[in-house]
Amino acid sequence: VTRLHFFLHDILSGKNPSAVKVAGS
Amino acid sequence: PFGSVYAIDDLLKAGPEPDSKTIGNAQGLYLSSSQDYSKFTIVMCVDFGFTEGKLKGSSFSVFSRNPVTEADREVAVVGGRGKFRMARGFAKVKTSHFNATNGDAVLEYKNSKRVNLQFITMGSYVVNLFLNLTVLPVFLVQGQRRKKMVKATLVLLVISLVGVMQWAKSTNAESWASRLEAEKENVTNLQFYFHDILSGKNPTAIKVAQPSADNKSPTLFGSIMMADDPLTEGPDPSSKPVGRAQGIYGSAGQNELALIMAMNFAFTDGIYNGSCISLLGKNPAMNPVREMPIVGGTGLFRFARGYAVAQTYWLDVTTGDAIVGYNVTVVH
Repeated sequence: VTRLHFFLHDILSGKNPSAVKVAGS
Repeated sequence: PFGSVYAIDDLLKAGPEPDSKTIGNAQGLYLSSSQDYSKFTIVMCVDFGFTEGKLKGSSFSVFSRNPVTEADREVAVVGGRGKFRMARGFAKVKTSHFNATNGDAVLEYKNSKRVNLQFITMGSYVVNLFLNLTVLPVFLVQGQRRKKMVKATLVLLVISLVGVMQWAKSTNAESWASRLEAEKENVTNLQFYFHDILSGKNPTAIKVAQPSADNKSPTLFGSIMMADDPLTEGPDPSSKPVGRAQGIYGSAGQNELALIMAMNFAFTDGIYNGSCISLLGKNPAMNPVREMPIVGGTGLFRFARGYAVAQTYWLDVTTGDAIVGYNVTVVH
């Protein structure tokens, strides 16, 4: 068993978003 | 927004602060999948890859529903590569920070994974051994304290163990569920070629989604393809067909050509006709050799877990057409 603890940074704003909408309204 | 698809290439960091140490990337797709507008629920097809320390080059795959608006949620880890090869597990997810205006979020992940779990869960004798190892020391300490007689303690232990085994078997029975003895596992190795044709009148993969026109990513970040690619025995397209690779792959890297692949390999040849394996993971397509997790299967490959090693045999850089050799090892 391996245990990990970390934080995911999901950035939709600004010039370099890390997540972009690719389909849908 | 039900039906929306997001491509992500999010940083994984050791802490919630934006300047904390980067330890990897989460690359893949979020699919907005709830029609209940009071809740925001997504389905994640995401590869969590690590770039630091002992886990550098290893990743695990999450394919799971994630009810984002709930405070504490759990998502399923279905496979992995590198140090997480054959992994199964789960992650506890908590929103650490959320900006309702722009949607930015920091999410806390606490993962637990068991690697090669089948060696513990398969076979009742192994389960009993596992129980014995956890129960034995308790009996031993109690026996010594009470009687100070090692011989008597050992006799008591044997009797107790038989009881424990019987109890373990009897408590498995429920009216709505049954537990069966596991059969012996097989290891199968498959070698075939994957033909991904984007050009011409009859492409086998077509683009079904992409970001808005003003997003000009050099890695085509966010483009999603639907594929129905032939699989053949040899690299020649006219060699014997052995199946089809059906599913989606999308560009999930902002700084590298990294495809998140959610594909089903359906075989049509010989005893494998009608059997399938499911692949979910990251394919850094420009690397000469890449590994991706096999996370399940049907037919002869029920319960399959394993890994696929892909090597590009031929690539037309102008059209993107490619022939890729796959060597797949599955335990099932």
